Amino acid sequence: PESADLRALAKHLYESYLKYFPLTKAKARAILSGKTSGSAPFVIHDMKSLTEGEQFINCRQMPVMEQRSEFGHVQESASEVELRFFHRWQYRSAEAVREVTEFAKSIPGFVSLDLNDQVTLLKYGVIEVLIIMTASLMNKDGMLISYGQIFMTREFLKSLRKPFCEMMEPKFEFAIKFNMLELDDSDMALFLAVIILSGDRPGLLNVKPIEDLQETVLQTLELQLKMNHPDSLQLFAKVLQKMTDLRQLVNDHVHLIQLLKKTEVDMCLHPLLQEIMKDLY
Amino acid sequence: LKEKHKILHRLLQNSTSPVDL
Repeated sequence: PESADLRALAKHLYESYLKYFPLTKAKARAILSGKTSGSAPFVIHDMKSLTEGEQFINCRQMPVMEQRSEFGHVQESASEVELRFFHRWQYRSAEAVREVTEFAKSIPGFVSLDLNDQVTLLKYGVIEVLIIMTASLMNKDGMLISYGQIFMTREFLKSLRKPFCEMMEPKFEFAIKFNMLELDDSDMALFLAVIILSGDRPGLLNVKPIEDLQETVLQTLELQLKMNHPDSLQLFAKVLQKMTDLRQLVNDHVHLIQLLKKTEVDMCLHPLLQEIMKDLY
Repeated sequence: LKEKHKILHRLLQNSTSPVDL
C-alpha cells in the first residue's frame, strides 16, 4: 500500500509538470533530433539571425517567415541588440518563475506550509529548477528557446560581449553531464519537487514539515528511478549529487547578474527576478 | 519576508487569476 501511495504521488506530480510546463523534455528532444513533424526551429547563430529572430523570442507560434527579411535591414549596434535580447530573455524567465510557482503549489502539502517558508523555498529553489529545466532544452551545440521555436547556438552565446558570454556556458557544461543521466519528464517532475522542498534554505521558520514532505518525494523518486531505469546503477545517488553543483551554478549566476547591473547602465532587471536575486547568496 | 517579495507572494496567493508580471 505504501508503494501504491508513492506511485500515486509520482503520477500526480508528473501530471502537474505536464500541465504547467509548456515544453517537455520529450518534446524538446524530439525537436533537437529533428524527429518532429513540424518545421525545424529558426536558428540564431550570429547577430544578423538574432536581429531577424528576436521579434519572435517568447512567441509560442512563429509567424510566417516571409516577413523575416524586413527586419534584417534595421541597422543597430550589436550592443543594443544584445541588451534587448537579454530583456526578452528576462521576461521569459519571469514567466517561467510563475510556472514553477504553480508547479510548487501543486505539490501535496506545499500550500499548507507557512507562507513565509513558501516564499523562501521558491526564492532559493526557483533558479535551480530553471537551470535543471533548461538542461532539457540543451545539447552540446546549442539550446531551444521560445517554446522550441528557436535554436540558439552555443558558439553564438559564447561570442556575445562580456559578461553576457559567460552566462550560459557553465549551464551547457552542467547540462551535458546532467543529460547523461537520461531522466525523463516523469523523473524530472519528482526531482524538481525534491529541489523545491529543501529544508536547509536560509531563514526557514518551520523546517520539520518541509523535510517530511521532501522525504516522501525522495522515497518516490528512489522508487521511480529503480522502476524506470532498472539498469542504471546508483542513479538515485547520482541525481542527488547534482544538487550540490546546482547551488554553485546559482551562486555564480547571481554574481554575474549583479555584475551586469553594475556594468550595463541601461539594464533593468525584471522586478520579479530582482526580488528573487536580492540577498540570495 | 513577504513584504520584500510582493510579486512572489502574489503568485503564491493567486491560484486562478492571471498575475500581471
